[in-house]
Amino acid sequence: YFARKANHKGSYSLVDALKSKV
Amino acid sequence: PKTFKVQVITMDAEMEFSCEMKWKGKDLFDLVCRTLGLRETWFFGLQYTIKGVCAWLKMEKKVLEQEIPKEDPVKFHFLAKFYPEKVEEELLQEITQHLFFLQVKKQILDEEIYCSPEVTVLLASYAVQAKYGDYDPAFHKPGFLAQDELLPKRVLKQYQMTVHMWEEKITAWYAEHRGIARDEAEMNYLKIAQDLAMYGVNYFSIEQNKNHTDLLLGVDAKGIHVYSIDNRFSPNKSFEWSAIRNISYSEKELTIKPLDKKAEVFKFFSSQLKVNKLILQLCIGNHDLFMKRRRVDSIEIQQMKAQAKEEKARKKMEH
Repeated sequence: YFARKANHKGSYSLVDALKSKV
Repeated sequence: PKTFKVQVITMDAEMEFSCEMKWKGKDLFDLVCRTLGLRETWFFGLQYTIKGVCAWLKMEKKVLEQEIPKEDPVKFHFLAKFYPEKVEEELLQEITQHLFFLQVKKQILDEEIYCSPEVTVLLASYAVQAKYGDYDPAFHKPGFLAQDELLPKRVLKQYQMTVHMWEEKITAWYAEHRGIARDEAEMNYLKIAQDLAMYGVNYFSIEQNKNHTDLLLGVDAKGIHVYSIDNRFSPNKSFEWSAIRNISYSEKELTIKPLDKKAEVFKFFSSQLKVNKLILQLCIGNHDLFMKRRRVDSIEIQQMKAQAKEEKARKKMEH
């Protein structure tokens, strides 16, 4: 759910993080 | 193995460690926690400053591969990075409470957290109870607080009161706290402090795309908030963690996508890429704790809660 595509880009999906912890 | 020296500064101590060159951030962090006897490690981090920007040591990366200041010893501050939503429910160990108490007290005295004069006096009285124990007029003679930093400078300047008058005011409250043990006094301090508007918020200067209005972004235990530059107390806009779908950055731009697909996507620019990385790191950490609080406690937490309860009962008996 946290993805770093390049050194200057990052993304965090709260929805995916929640799904993975349920 | 080859080593390098590290100095770690906590709120009340300085320690020196020899680190192996290959150590990851986690290795050093765990060693510090073990040395302190701290188990509620998830609130804390090792902070350093690089080119005027504050940063936190990453756990999974080698210490020496991070952009840390080139000094000998390398200096880190061991500080709370994340705050609980409710101190009385989440801070279990006495050491954790004590470190939070010291850190929040410093933020209030340094005016990083605004606090009204009335409340600063009440907070000071709890800090005095924690330090001196029960008030005893035979022992605590006028002037006994002369060496203690108890109130923010702004408050001292705001009123035409002598040091003696402040001491009297604080002592009047202090005398009311008779029978409260050190850990209780510190917890009472935190319970009041956590209701202050600026408590636990990490603020960042941001610019909005279109009209270049300067704003502040705040990240805390509950979510992300947007403030006008001149009002750090009440946000114009708030995104609770449970209402956010995704947070992403590209260079200096950061985007918050709400869960509600019809709601407006919030885009802004921060001053540096480095700041965006820090904002996202704080969001991930806070969101992780937010989810953790809403799940069943782990065995470790259950044990710690039971232990804390026992300890409290034992202390109360002793007291």
